[in-house]
Amino acid sequence: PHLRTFRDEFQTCKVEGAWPLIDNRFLSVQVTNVPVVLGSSATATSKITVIFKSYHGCTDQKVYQATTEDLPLAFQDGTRSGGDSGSLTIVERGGSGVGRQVKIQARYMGTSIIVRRVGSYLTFAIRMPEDTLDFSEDSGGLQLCLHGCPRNELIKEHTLGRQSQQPRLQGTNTEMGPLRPPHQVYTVERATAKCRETLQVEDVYFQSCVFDLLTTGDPEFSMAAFGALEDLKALPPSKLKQNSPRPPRLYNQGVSDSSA
Amino acid sequence: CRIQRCNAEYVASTSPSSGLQEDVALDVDYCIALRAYALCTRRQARSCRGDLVYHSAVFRIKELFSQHNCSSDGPTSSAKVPSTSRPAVSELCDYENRVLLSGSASQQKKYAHCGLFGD
Repeated sequence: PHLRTFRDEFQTCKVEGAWPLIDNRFLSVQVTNVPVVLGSSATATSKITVIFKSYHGCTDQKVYQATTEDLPLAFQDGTRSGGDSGSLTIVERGGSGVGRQVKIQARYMGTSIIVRRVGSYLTFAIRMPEDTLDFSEDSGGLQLCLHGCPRNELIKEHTLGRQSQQPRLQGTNTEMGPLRPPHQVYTVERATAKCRETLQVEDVYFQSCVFDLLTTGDPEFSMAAFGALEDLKALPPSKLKQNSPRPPRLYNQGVSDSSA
Repeated sequence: CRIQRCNAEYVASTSPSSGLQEDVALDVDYCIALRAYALCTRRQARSCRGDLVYHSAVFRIKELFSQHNCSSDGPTSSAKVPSTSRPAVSELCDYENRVLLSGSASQQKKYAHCGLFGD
C-alpha cells in the first residue's frame, strides 16, 4: 500500500502480513496486508486493528477491528463509545461516496481516525497532535506511521516499469477468498486518463492512483487515492500541505516520473 | 540530560503556592502533575542513561504513583490548572480543552497525519 507518514513522507511498500502502524501510550494500530495480484509484490490492506489503551477517567481499553468483509460501526465489545465521558466515539461517515466509511473520534487525545472500505480493501487515515507522538529513534521499535517502511519493504521505481508491460491477473489469498474475474489491463495513458477523472492535481495521490490502476486494473480500487485525499481534508486542522510546491515526488515510490 | 528541568516543573506544579497539596491523596490535579513528571522523565531516558538523579526520579515516581493511588495512564498537563477553575472530569477528557487550561493555547498546536491506502 501507499503510506503517508507522520513526517509527511510518501512510500509504497510491500509489508505483506501483519505490521504495526502506531504503538504509543495512547493507542496501538496494526494492519494486515495481502497480495493483490499474481506476479507482483504489491499488497493491500485486508484488516485493521486499533487498540485504544485505557485512559484513566476518560475511557476503558477499547478494540476496533475492521476486515474486508466487515467494517463495523462498533468496538469489538459491541459498544460505540468508551467510558462515560463520550470522549471516544464511533460514527458512520457519509458524504463523498467512496466506499463505506467509519470515523472514530478520541477527544481525550485530540485524535481522529477514518477507516474506509474501497473496492475489496481497506484504507486508514489518522490525525494526532504532534505532542502525543514520540519521534525519537527509541520510540517503540517498528511503527510504519512514525518511521516509514523498512528499506527492504519498499517497492522500487524500476519494478513498475517492468511489470506494467505485462497483463495483471487478480490474485488469490487465504483471506480474500476465491479468484476474482480478471480486470482489464490499463496502459499508462489510460490509467492516467482514468485518474484525471477524479484527481485534478497531478500530485503524489494522483501517482498512487495510476500505480494502483496499473497494478490491479480495478477501476473501483483506483478510488483509494481519492478517498485518502478526502480523508486528509476531513481531518482538520492539519498543517500539512496537500500539494507540494516542488515537482511531485514519490519517496522510493513505485511510480517513476516517466511511467506516470 | 534535562532531568533537573523535569524535577523543577514537578516541584512548581505541586508546591503549596500552586494551590496543590501532596497530602490530598486522590487529588485529580496531583495525579495529572505526577503523570506529567513521569512523561517528562521518560522523554529524558536516552540522554539521561546512567544519570543518578534521573534514575532516582524514576524510582521516586513509581513510589508516588503507588502512594497517591494514581493511575499511570490519563491526562497530563505541564502547567497547573488554577484551583478556582478546576475542570470537571469530562473537560479533562477533551484534549483541546486541556491545552487551553494548561495555558499553552497561545502556542498553536500542530497535528500530524498518517495514511495507508491503495496497493
